[in-house]
Amino acid sequence: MNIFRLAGDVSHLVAILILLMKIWRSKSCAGISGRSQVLFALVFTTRYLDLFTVYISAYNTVMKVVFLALSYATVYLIYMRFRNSYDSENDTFRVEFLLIPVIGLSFLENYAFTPLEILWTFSIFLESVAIMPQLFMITKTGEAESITTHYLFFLGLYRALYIANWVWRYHTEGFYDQIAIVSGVVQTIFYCDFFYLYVTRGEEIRTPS
Amino acid sequence: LQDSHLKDEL
Repeated sequence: MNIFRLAGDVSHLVAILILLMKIWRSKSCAGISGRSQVLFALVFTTRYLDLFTVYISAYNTVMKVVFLALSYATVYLIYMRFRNSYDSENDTFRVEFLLIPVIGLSFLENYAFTPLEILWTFSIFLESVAIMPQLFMITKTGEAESITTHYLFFLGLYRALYIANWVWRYHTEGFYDQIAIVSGVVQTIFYCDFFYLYVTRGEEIRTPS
Repeated sequence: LQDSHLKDEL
């Protein structure tokens, strides 16, 4: 564990909590892409299957349970509890355009052709594109509420910090995970455009529609 | 350098 990874995990947790609290407090999921949240729940489900088979550390186990619980809670709030405020009109990104290439790639590029490894690889590739429906929705509605931009900021920051973590681990322990690094860089690149808007335009973001 | 497959990262 290093400071970059810890900061990354904290940033990730903060992002998830920001979104969950926003929906819970405002009793509405307007402007939130339910499709992205379903994809994130799928990412955690396919990545944390080793929760019951491999014990790495208390931190690792606790964080996996927390991420799974919070992501399913978010999906539940969007599609069940506050479904009447779900903006299905604008949440129309074709997720099959993400799932099919990701499934194909995870069968082609993986460390081992075993169910657990392929599902882990699937979750790594899927995570890099899971935010697309949300970014698509923002361009479609032409705006993002300030809290949503904070959510996206911390979500983008988390994977950027993981890149620093991979550089650090490469130099200190010779560790590198090629699939995670390539996918993590792609994921962070998707946020660059948003980071620019977030920094230059402050909280409210209006995308040039 | 090795591709560690130990999934210790979240």
